[in-house]
Amino acid sequence: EIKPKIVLISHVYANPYWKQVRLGAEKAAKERGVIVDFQGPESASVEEGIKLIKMAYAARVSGIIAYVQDETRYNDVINKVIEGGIPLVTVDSDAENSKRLAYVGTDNVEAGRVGGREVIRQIGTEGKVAVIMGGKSVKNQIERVEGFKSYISNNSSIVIAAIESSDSYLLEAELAARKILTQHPDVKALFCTSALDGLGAAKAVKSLGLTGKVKIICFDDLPETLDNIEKGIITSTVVQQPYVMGYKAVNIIMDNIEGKTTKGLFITDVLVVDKENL
Amino acid sequence: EIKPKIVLISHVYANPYWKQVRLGAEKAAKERGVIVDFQGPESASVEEGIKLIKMAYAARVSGIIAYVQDETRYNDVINKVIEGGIPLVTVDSDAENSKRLAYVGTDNVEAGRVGGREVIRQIGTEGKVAVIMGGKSVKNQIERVEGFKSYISNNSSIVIAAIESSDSYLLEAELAARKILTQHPDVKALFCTSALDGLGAAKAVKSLGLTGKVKIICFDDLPETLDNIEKGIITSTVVQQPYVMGYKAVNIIMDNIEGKTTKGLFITDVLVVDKENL
Amino acid sequence: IMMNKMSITNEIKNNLNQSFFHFNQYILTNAEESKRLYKFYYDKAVEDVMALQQDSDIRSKYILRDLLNSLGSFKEAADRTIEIYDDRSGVDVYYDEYVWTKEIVSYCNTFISMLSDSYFDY
Amino acid sequence: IMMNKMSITNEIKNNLNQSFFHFNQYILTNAEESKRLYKFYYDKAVEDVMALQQDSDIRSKYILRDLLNSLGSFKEAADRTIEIYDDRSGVDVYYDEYVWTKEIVSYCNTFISMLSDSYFDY
Ligand SMILES: O[C@@H]1[C@@H](O)[C@H](O)OC[C@H]1O
Ligand SMILES: O[C@@H]1[C@@H](O)[C@H](O)OC[C@H]1O
Repeated sequence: EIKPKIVLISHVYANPYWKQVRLGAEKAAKERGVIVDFQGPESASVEEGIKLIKMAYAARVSGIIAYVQDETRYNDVINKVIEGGIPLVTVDSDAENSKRLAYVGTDNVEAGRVGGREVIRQIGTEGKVAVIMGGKSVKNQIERVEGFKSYISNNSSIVIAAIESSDSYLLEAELAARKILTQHPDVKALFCTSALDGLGAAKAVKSLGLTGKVKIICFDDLPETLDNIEKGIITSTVVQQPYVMGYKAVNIIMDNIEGKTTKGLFITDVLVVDKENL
Repeated sequence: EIKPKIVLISHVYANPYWKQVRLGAEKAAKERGVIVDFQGPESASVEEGIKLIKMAYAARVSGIIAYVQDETRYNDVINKVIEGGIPLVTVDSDAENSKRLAYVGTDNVEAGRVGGREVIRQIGTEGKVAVIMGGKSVKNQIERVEGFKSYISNNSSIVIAAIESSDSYLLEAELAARKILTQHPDVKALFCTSALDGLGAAKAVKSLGLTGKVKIICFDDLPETLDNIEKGIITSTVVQQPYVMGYKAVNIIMDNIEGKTTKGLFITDVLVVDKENL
Repeated sequence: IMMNKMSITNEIKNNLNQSFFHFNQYILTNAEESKRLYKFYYDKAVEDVMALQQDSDIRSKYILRDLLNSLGSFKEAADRTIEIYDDRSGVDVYYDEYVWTKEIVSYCNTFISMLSDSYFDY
Repeated sequence: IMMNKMSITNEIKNNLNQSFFHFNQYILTNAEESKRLYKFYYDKAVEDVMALQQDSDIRSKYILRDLLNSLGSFKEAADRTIEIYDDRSGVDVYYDEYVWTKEIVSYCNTFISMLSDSYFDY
């Protein structure tokens, strides 16, 4: 007999950060007697993300765990799902004004502040930096940049020379970094707000012979990111807890299915990792 | 053995206006020893339209006849096709600043003026009208509205109370008409700039009991349009020559394939049809 | 036997698209025969899904469940659209449900493609 | 015999997607083996198309021609990307050709779907 199914919809299907979210979700699913169907848009497309939520709703699945790219455009479909009786939990990026049952993930504004503090720790309170974000209309990216700008502004004279988007693709992050470094040769650090942005920046910095001259502070602990820290190409990274996000989100869904009203905010911590505490 | 193929890409695959363009193209194809592959987006999507041109280019077809939704976004792909050695002719809506070989179709600005003149002939030089267009970013729709506004402005005191878009769908045209007639009960005429807009307006006018009270001046001679003129629901229509467009476009492509340099503008006339000359 | 399953899968697609075609015709033309045919083809699509469920590997069973549920969602949305339309309400009243019905059809077709692909991989 | 054609069609899809995967890997990792495998799988996809061309109805012949030409366009664009990449140029130089290569792969997959559908309709 087949089991009830929870659909987990990521940001971009192939983005390697989401492997950990999936593993955590599958572990919880196994413990609770359901399965997880891992899905995601082929590209960072709001239309595709919304379509996957609608498909899961039309298919009357048992629960939906959804990433939120642009909450102004996600609110209606989230509400439709909840009003239609299917539990929905957001993960990694929230739609706090929707009727979603719960959010599990990083406080992204705070994480941006942590990144700002780290940039100051690395380069001091003067000079120019640039930002590579994983999408200009993507909720958690906007929040991280917001927190970063706020911290930088309140605690330094650092100037943000440019903000570019990678749309969460590796080659596009490298492209953005090369563009920044060409147009702003005096930039002292790159702040990279999604998992592949740091790796793209690392490729650009290395290929332009700027290793050690331009610092990279980024997000997440993909194996390649840690490897680049070891080699001194990436300076430090703000590490999240994707495995816990997946694990908790499934449990919240199952609690709700079993009649327990588990709702609200479940914020996971971040930790800065550099060569010292690698 | 299979024949060379010319791809004809319409505005919207299922829009019945394009049946005549297809028939004219197929007749010329038969005469010239090639086949026509009729294609079109499922919806009025610029992305889908561009994709079909790119697919035909990648497939190295013998020629492309392309409708142009938004020429600022079509120019690059048209240029790529021409530079890649495949003859491309635009039809019904042009990209005059691209490297397309030729354009076959209506002078849409002039056709808008013809529509403006007809509105004045029907309602006089005072009062309010509204416009339903087949897409707010669609080249030939923009041109028709531009010609219409210009004529109205220079020859009357008529006020345009609203401009809505149907995206070239029938139900959406009826929806737009109902919205206009609800919000502007003093509108004396609806000017409808694509083939299904007049039919949608007719459904709305009839269902709201406004037949004869609100005049409809529209485009094209679909059988249902002529039928509505007969019934007095539609007042008059600006008739184009889609069959000739298709026929001529294939011949231009074939001339170019056979070494004859046939280029430029091939403008087809319009004619106003009402109950008198039906 | 795989051949037979793929034929039935293709039939589901045809029946669904016929059902949707006739639903659309009903809304556009108010022809009673169209309402009858919309239901007729829907029922055929559901029968085909149930036939496939009789003999199915685990992966196809999950897809067939999604497909059957989505067909049910299509029927619900189409019936609601028709109900509002039959009440003589204007297009502005039934339009959103009509659009939602169209979207569900595209989801059903995606599940049908997934089903077809699953038969290849076995 | 239809079954065999659909199997070969499915193989074309697999071979193309493998070819693209290895091309992508080469660009991302510069691994020489990836360059070799990109070409290897491309050649297999072309062989499969030519095999189907041997025994084909008229409609499939048109689709097979489009597919074969599109595979050729994919190879051209991928080779150009690799050439620029091998010259040690930065991503800003080969990026557009890389994106164009990806787009062509999606067009090839559309022709493959059309081919598969054509076998059902006969
Ligand atoms: O949203 C994700 C983000 O949290 C991570 O940092 O990078 C990958 C994204 O998909
Ligand atoms: O562009 C076409 C236009 O010329 C006609 O009037 O309406 C249908 C459109 O597709």
